[in-house]
Parts: sequence; structure tokens; C-alpha cells
Amino acid sequence: MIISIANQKGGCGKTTTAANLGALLSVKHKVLLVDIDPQGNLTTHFGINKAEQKRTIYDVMLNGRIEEAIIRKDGIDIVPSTIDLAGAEVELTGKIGREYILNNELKRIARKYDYVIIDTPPSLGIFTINSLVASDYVLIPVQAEFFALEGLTQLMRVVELVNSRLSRNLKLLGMVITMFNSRTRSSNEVLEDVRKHYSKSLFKTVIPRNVTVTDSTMAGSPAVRYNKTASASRAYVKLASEFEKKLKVK
Amino acid sequence: MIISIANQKGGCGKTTTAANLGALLSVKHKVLLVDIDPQGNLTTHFGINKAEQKRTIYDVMLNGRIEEAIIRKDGIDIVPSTIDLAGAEVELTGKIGREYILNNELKRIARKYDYVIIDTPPSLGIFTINSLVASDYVLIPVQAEFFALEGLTQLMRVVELVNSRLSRNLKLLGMVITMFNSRTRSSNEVLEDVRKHYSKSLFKTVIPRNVTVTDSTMAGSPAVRYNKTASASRAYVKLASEFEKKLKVK
Ligand SMILES: Nc1ncnc2c1ncn2[C@@H]1O[C@H](COP(=O)(O)OP(=O)(O)OP(=O)(O)O)[C@@H](O)[C@H]1O
Ligand SMILES: Nc1ncnc2c1ncn2[C@@H]1O[C@H](COP(=O)(O)OP(=O)(O)OP(=O)(O)O)[C@@H](O)[C@H]1O
Ligand SMILES: [Mg+2]
Ligand SMILES: [Mg+2]
Repeated sequence: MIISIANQKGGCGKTTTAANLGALLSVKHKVLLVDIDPQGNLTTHFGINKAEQKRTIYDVMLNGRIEEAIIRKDGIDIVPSTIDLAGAEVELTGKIGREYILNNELKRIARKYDYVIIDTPPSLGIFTINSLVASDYVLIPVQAEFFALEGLTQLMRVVELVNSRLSRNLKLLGMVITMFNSRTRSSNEVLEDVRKHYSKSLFKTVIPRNVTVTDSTMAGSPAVRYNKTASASRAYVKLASEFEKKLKVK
Repeated sequence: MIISIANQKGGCGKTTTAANLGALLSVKHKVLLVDIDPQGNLTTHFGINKAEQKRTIYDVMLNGRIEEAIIRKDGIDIVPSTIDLAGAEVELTGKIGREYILNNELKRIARKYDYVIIDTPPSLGIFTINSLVASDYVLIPVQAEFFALEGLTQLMRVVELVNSRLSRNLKLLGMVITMFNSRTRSSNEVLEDVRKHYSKSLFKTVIPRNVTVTDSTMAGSPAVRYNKTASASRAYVKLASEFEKKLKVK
């Protein structure tokens, strides 16, 4: 089962969701995390030293052999990313089949894993497209902020284009509200709007804004491992269980 | 004077800073805002209806004639953006001189303005490069979060590359801490780290996290116009005055 965590809006919780869902699911399942963002925040999230990585997602996108890029860290498998990946965007332009590179690599190894979770950059460029083309599902983290709805419409259109023009069968697993601050009127208004437009797709779990998340990144560990009792950690536990139920039903 | 507001990290306050600085400076000066982000959040920030725009930054990047794309809204000039711009990334690949398109357009009209402020997307791709190549200065909003420092190193390297390989003279105007939550330990730790590494470049003004900013976006207006007394609005007023002093000195 391959899942993209995607939303071209910056800072809406993609990496935090990929890291925490990944950490939780890896307790009982075999999980592979793929960091396909040149910023490499997911890689940093697990305390991986980028300078020491011999082979990263950059090498995979240019020369394949994803098996050699997988590293094991704190009980999870991960394909790390570094800023080198930014160079691949130019190097891959015009290359025939460039949207399928990650797909072809993952096809070979996906059966070794229960879940492959891909963290994408805040853009609808070649890395996000590769992720969507390679995936069975896309999970969309949404910050309850004014610009969120506009971005969702654009993203859903890209999902449709991936299916129609690149003959895929990518399904929306759902949207999850992140960094929710229940005390602000605008957060509540946007939540209502998202519920109205995407009620069938919205996860019931809402991830609250919680200082533990930022503290945990400084400790090089996902919130769910750093402090199990924090509100965001408990919410991610609920999200993981809802995530698994949704996938069993589909 | 042309200034890029840039940082490839998502959601660190680029658009909010461009909108509020722009709104404040336009009181006494002639200001042009350029939205070169396919997400078009700056365009939305000023309540502009994207569907009604005949000519946007997309048309400018492909066919020039920036003069025809400028619209006047609420006392400020702005070149709007829509998702169409995303298509330009592919259309411009390999085109000779594609990094200079915005520069060549702005050269013709920049003297009509005291300040041209460009809002960029969360990436180091062709639109951000065009913005940096066109600019005299880059202003970097930084959210006091763990991933901030890593991104700053990458961004400063890109600024150096723009100068050395594209023979520009882009200078760092400064970095400004945004969305600062003084109550969290991690915010304060990151602030200290940024101060240590970039003390000469850091603006004294810190923009606090403030619910007024999110409420104002829902009202289609920058915070400084929506509620002058809010903490973020007062901070942006201080930032605008520090911004002008820094530019007079240089
Ligand atoms: N529930 C939360 N409470 C508090 N802070 C959070 C929460 N979720 C994420 N954050 C913080 O907000 C910032 C943005 O989150 P994150 O990096 O996960 O977003 P992103 O969508 O991956 O960003 P980008 O678009 O840059 O990839 C990070 O510094 C993260 O630590
Ligand atoms: N001082 C602040 N207090 C509270 N919320 C803020 C503040 N500044 C920005 N925000 C909110 O945080 C979100 C991200 O801010 P903004 O869109 O300005 O960042 P950005 O860097 O332009 O994002 P992107 O990388 O997607 O372009 C927005 O919803 C904005 O309204
Ligand atoms: Mg991320
Ligand atoms: Mg923005």
C-alpha cells in the first residue's frame, strides 16, 4: 500500500504527519518512508545526518537502485533526501517517462512493506507528480487557514490529471485537519468550509496545534515517540487507527 | 528598489510579510507587488478575484508586457498570479535566458516605483530564481522552528550562486523572525541559534504569532489594515520602518 502525503501549500503539516504516522504504524507493520522533498525535513525529523548518506533519493531518481538508498533508523526504513535532489529537477526535464521513475523503483520493493509513505515538497512539480503516480492513495493534510480551500481545489485537479493523463488509479484516502487552534474564529470557519465541501473525505481526527510537536523536532524524534501523552501525539494515534480502518475497508 | 521575499520553507510568512509591508509602504510610497507563486496567495490576500484577471504573471513570463498585467487594488499596484503559472515552469524549461524574464520586464517599469516587492513560492525553482535575479535585495522571513536553520544555509547558497553564475549583485537585506510564539522553548532556542549565526542580518523586529493575521486573511485584507492595534500589525509597522532605514543606509 503506497500513500503520498501531499499538499502544495507550505507548512501545513505534511512532514509532521508522515513522520508520526510512519512511527506509529512501524510498531506493528513494516513501513518504508520516502523523503522526496529537497528540503529533506523528514530525513532531519528522524535525526539522520545528511552529510553521511552515501545514497539518497537523488541517486534513485537519476540512477535507480532504490534498495541501496534505504537506511534503517529507529525501527523504520527510510529513503533519505538532501538538497542534491533539487538538481534532479533540471536534470530530469524532458526525459521520457520522468513521471514514472519513483513508481518503477517502488514496484520492485513495495511488497516487502505493509505501508510505503511518501513525504512531498510544497509544490506540484516533478517530485510530487512522481509520488502521486507511484501511489495507491493520497492523504492530504490541511491547515485550517484561509488559503487552504483554494489549494485543495488545485490539488484535486492534479489528482484527476494524474489519473486521466497518466492512466493511474490514485484515490483520495482523505483530508486531515492539522495544527488546529480551536480558539480562533478563522480556524473554526475554515474547518466548517472544508467539512461542507469534502465531508465524505475528511478524517474525523483533528490534529491540534501543540507545542510538543515543535519541541520533538528539536529532539530529532517524532512527537509520538518524544511524548506519548501530548495532545498532538494522542491525536496522531487516533489518526493512525482511522487510517488503517479506511484502508481495510477500501 | 526591488526586493524578493524568499524562503523555500513552506508557511514561514512570506506572503503575510509581502502583503503587510506592501500595504504599509504604499501609504507614503509608490509600491508594486508581484505575485510569482502559482498558489497566488498574495493575490487572494488583497481580495482579487482570480477568475476575472485577463492578464497575470503567467502571461508576463511567457509573453512579457508586464505593464498590461498590473492592476490597482486598494491603493496598491499588483501583478496577480493564478495556478496557470504552474504551466509556465514546463513551458520555460530549456529556454535560453529564462532566469532573466522577470528582470527584463521589471527593468522597464521599476523606476515608476519606490519599491517593488516580489512574493515567491516555497521552492528554489524557476520562479524564485527569476525573482532573485530581478532583485536588488532579498528579505528572508524565518519561522522560529527547528527546520529553519537548515533552510537558511541552502537559501544563502542559492543567493551566492545567483551572484556568481548569473553575474548579479543581490544583497541580503535581512532575516525577520515571523509567527514567533514566545511561550515555547523551541521558538526561543531557534531564535537564539539564528541570532548566533546571522546576528548582523537579523531584523530587530520580531513578528509575533497573532490570531489577527488569520482573521484578516478571511476578510481579504492585510492585518495592518484590518486591525491596526493588533500585536502583529504593530510589529509590521516597526518592521516597515526598520526596512526603510536599512535601505537608506545601504
Ligand atoms: N500539530 C502541530 N502543532 C504545532 N506545530 C506543528 C504541528 N504540526 C506541525 N507543526 C510545525 O509546523 C511547521 C510546519 O510543519 P511541517 O514541516 O510538518 O509542514 P510541511 O507541510 O511538511 O511543510 P513544507 O511545506 O515546508 O514541507 C514545523 O515546524 C512543525 O514542527
Ligand atoms: N504572525 C502570524 N500570526 C498568525 N498566523 C500567521 C502569522 N503570519 C502568517 N500566519 C498564517 O500562517 C499561514 C502561513 O503564512 P504565509 O502564507 O504568509 O506563509 P508563506 O511562507 O507565504 O507560505 P507558502 O510557503 O505556502 O507560500 C497563513 O495562513 C497565515 O495567515
Ligand atoms: Mg515538509
Ligand atoms: Mg506564500
